Amino acid sequence: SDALPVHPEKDNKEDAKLVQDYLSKFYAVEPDPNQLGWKINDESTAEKLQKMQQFFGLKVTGKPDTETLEMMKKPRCGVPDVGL
Amino acid sequence: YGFTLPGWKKTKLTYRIVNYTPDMSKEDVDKAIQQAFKVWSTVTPLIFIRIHEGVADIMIAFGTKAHGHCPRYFDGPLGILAHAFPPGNGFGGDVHFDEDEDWTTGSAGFNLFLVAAHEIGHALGLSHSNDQRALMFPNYAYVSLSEFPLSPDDISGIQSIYGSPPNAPDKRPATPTSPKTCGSQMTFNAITTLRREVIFLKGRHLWRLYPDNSEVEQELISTFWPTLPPGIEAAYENMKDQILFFKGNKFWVISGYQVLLGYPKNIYTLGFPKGVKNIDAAVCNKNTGKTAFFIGDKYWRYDENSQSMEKGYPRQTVNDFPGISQKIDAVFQQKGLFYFFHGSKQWEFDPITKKVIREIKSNSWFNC
Repeated sequence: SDALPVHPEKDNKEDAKLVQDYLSKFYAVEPDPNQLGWKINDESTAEKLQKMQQFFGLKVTGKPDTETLEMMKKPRCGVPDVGL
Repeated sequence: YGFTLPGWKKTKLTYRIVNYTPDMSKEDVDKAIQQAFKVWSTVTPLIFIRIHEGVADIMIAFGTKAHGHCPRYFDGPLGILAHAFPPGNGFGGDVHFDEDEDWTTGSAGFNLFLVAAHEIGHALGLSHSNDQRALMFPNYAYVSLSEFPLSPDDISGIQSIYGSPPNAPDKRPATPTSPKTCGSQMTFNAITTLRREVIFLKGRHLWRLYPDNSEVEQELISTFWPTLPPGIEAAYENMKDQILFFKGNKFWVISGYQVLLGYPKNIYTLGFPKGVKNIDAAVCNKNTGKTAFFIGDKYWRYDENSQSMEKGYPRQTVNDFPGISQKIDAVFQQKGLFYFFHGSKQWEFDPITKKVIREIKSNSWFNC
């Protein structure tokens, strides 16, 4: 068939990057912008994902399902959703 | 709601617009920012004073990607639209907008007033709310500018930091004002019947009326259906005593005032192609069991019995509904007749004779 070749592995890679970027921006504890130094945030990706799903009222699976990915693609504010 | 204490220690705060976006006139940017501050001064004792030089408490700027010494970066078009920092010195209270976005005064692109009001909420000490109706919800959602943008959640949050305004409540509304149904330019986003009632929706409000005794009840949509978002775009009552609400490419089904589980679903499950992004209006003809979905100047027809989209659609609306040539805001059926709404007008249409019977004002149902 002349259907476009599907690259599931590419999509998965892009989705995985989207998830990592999103969680590191909005679900990692942010250092105070006026002080140098970092707070190490050692929660796992699954834990952060569950937090995000809980915040947005999604099914809390800890996995990047379709509706979670859709929510992550929506234009939004850049302020983290958890502890500034 | 959430907040980061201690908030500002003073009630008079200064702000400065450091630079401008080329997307809008300077006057429109000034006005959008000023209106955004007014939203918060309406419900708190805070007073905002604009300065044009020096360092203000709240410095407002447009930038892209890595901008100045800001520790947070922007990401090009879409994604992150703007950010702000909680009260404090240095970056504290500052608001930055991503210049890679399309900033507007209307519903296209991203409305600067709405995003600024959200970011100023952060600059005053609020963090994000997980209440989808709140202005402080993280995701962007356009709501009609005739609506007061703060939800009860936002107001509770900001007043938990600064208290309510000192003036007598009748001078400054501590609760959101709602559109006046008898205003001469009253328009509606969606209208549906529900058994003997007719429900009019606009922004976050709804009005329920019984045409026979013209009694009208106004409520927040969230009072009845907390999980429905504001800004519903279309609604109709099907043949099974259910109402369907549409916004964007999603729809919800309400049965007996309960949102059915598993919703929202995509409108594609009804048979729309991916190209359809939203629906303007919808009505089910109870005499035929066929539902018309109106999108722009065309319409689709859905057979409620077979639960499938009919072949040969979309068709030009005006061909099958002569006289209905404008984009339709809302439509409903009452006593066999259709009522099509566009702006502040409505047209009474007889689907049997296929004739417009008369043109009336949109709010004629409210006995203004």
